Amino acid sequence: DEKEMRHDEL
Amino acid sequence: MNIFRLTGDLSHLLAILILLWKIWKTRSCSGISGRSQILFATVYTARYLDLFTNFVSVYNSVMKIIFIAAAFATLYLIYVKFKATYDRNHDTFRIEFLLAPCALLALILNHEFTILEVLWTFSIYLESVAILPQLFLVSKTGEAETITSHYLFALGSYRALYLLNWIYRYYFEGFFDLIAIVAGIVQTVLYCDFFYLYITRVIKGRALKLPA
Repeated sequence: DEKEMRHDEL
Repeated sequence: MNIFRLTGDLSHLLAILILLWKIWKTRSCSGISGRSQILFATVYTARYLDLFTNFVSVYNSVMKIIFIAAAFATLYLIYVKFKATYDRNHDTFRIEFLLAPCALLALILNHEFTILEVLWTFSIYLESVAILPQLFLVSKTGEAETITSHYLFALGSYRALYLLNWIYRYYFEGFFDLIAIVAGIVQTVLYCDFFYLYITRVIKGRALKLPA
């Protein structure tokens, strides 16, 4: 989901 | 993972390593703003607390650990090991004027009102302005060593490449994060003046001296 996509970035 | 994201991350990593290498090799941190480095260490610590809650990939975790470790190693070199070479008289930017508004903004504008999400948002806002003490130091002394300008160029390029990454992700994955995008634009804009000087002077082999 969106939250996971955000936390994937550094 | 797209090419912009990967080159952005590598540029970020390169910047951090250039800085550590410069300080270690010259045994001096002159020209480096300890205050900006305090802000960066705060940024990584606040953002990468998700190491304990979300596992994304080995790449992701390793990079986060390197960023945090390098940030604290840099602080150690500036404030302990090579303390005598630290330019404290020129490094006078008041960081509370950045910390307080970023903290307030993170409390108001965030994705979710939880401790981790507010800290994540705070780190995004703070990162966008964390370079200001360093740019202030360069403007105060009117010059930067060539290696310091390489550091700044790599660090500035990283967020600019992330902007391309977000454009890519918007078109191909339908994903966008307005908080990160707006902060990323602010962050990149702050480097524009420096980018101009870097391209017109440093690449041509001249030292980075500000026009009087």
